[in-house]
Amino acid sequence: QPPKDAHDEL
Amino acid sequence: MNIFRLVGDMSHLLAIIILLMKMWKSRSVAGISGKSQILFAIVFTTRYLDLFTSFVSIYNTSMKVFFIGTSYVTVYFIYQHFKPTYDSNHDTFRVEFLIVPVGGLAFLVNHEFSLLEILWTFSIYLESVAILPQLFMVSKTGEAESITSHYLFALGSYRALYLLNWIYRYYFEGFFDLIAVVAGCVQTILYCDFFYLYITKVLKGKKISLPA
Repeated sequence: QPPKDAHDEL
Repeated sequence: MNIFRLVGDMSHLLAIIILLMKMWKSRSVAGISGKSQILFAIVFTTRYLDLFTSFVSIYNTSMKVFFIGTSYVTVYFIYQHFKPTYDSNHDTFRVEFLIVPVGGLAFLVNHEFSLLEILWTFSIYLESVAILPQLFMVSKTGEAESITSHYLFALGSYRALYLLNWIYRYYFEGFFDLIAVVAGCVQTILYCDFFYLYITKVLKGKKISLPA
């Protein structure tokens, strides 16, 4: 499962 | 958002602008690896597929659009607009030796076995080695224009700053993404030789020549 707030980075 | 990630994103933005300005002002792509720029276009395309499905912020969306757009403009400049100045004889890195292993690794090691997540993981792994054709080209030509060195310094700094961002987020937000951190370390380590030369040479007005 992707980490919490997945891929909120560029 | 934290200062490390913001400065990192600005450094990334600066690198892309430096590169485009170098091409546009000098009307030349000499010394620039088209293969690395193609890899960056693939990195952004596979990473930002969620551009229309998940909204994080205006900043996030606008930066994604900018990165995707400029990466294709850069590839267009190299292979179409300024093609006569493209030095293909020195841009000979076998990118299939990067894409295939990275593709396989993304398929095997990821957070979730879904198409979007595997493509995101592929993008993270690919970005960590995408600069290799460019560094290889600089070592083959034996030197880099100072503007290209500034481009590489800004580009390498962006992911180094992201490492600090991940340390910050681990301690203050409990956020940790092993895949991004490991790939970010590999990516930053690949620049170390260049960082050393940049700080010891370029900042003293000399030209860079690899291997040192």
